[in-house]
Amino acid sequence: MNIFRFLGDMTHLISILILLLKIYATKSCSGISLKTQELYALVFLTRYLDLFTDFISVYNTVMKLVFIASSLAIVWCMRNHPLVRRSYDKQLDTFRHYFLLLASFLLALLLHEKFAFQEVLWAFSIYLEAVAILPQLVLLQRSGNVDNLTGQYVFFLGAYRALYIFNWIYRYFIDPHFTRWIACVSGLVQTALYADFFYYYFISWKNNAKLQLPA
Amino acid sequence: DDQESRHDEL
Repeated sequence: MNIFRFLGDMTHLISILILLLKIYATKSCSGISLKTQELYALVFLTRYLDLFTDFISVYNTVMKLVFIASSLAIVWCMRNHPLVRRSYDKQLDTFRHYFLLLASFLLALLLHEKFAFQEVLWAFSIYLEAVAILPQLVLLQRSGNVDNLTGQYVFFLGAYRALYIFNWIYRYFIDPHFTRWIACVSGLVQTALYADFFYYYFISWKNNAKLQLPA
Repeated sequence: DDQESRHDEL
């Protein structure tokens, strides 16, 4: 464990706590893409298959359980909670996320560390996580004004993987034959997808104005 | 080697 990865995990946890706060406090999920949340739940379920078979550390196990439980709770809430589900922008959340599922799975069949069930699904979860934010970014562009908590949520979500890139650079320097090409390249793509969001987020922070994404 | 193939990151 290094500081970059720890900060990355904490940033990821903060983003989830912000989303839970938004949904719990406002009883609303306006501006949040259910499709992105479903993709994240799938990312965690397919990545943490080794939860019970491969003990790394208490921290690792606890964080995996928190990520799985919170992502499922958010999806359940957005689908079934009477107040929350009513505020879901169903007509704006129209990204064809099934294509993201298919593309990620096909890529995982081609590119993986080992051709084994758990490894193919691990690679699938890495590729899927890289593109899972797309429905959310499209929804933000369509819904025009972005409320503060949603903006913070997306910002921390983008920042966590950027910190992981520093973690991979650090691990490579410490141990030159440490190579996680799949996670690293995918992480770079994932962070790049936030580039324009980060730009408009910075502008809104600099001008102390509302976050506006161009349609 | 086993250490190498393990996914120790979240």
